[in-house]
Amino acid sequence: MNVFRLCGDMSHVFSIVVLLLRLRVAKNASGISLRTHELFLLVFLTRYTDLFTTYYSLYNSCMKIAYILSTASIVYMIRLSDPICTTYDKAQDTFRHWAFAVGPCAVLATLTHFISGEGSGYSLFVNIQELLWTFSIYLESIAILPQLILLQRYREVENLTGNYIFFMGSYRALYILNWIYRTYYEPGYRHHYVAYFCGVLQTLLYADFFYYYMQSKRRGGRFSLPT
Amino acid sequence: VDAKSTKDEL
Repeated sequence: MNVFRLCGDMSHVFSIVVLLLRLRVAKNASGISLRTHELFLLVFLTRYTDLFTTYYSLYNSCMKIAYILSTASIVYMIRLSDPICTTYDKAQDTFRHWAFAVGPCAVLATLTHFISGEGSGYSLFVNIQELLWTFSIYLESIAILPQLILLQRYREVENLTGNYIFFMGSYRALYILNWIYRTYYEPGYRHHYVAYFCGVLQTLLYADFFYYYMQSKRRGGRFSLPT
Repeated sequence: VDAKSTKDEL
């Protein structure tokens, strides 16, 4: 564990807490994409199947369970919890996440899994687990898209929603620094280029948002996106 | 399954 990864994880946790608080306190889900959070839930469920098979550390296991439970409760609140669910604007949350996110990521994951020969020599179970892990890496990189597109529609960005996206983006940017650090200071550290590629892609998707977020913070005014 | 890679991260 290095300082970059710890800060990245904390940024991730913080973004989830900000969103949970916003939903609980404001009892309002407007401007929040249910589809993004369903994608994140799928990411966590497919990546953390190793909860049952490999023990890394208490920290890892607790965080994994916390991510799954908190994201599940966000999905639950937006979908089913009254009165929050009545404020969710389904008509605006239109990104076709099955066709343009889940489907392509499943195809890409299958292709890279077999081309890389990653699972050869392992049991079928491990192969499926590895395949799901690769799928989750691809899917995480673009899971924020429905939320960013929804934001473009509203233009005026609420403070808490803006903070949520800012911390969510910072998390993966800090992970990139963590990978560089580990490459230099951890002998025997094994590279997963798919994860690196997706981590950079994920961070780039936030770049535009970061720019306008910083500008609005500097001006100290309201945060709105350009047309 | 390899430890010491991005797989021991979150």
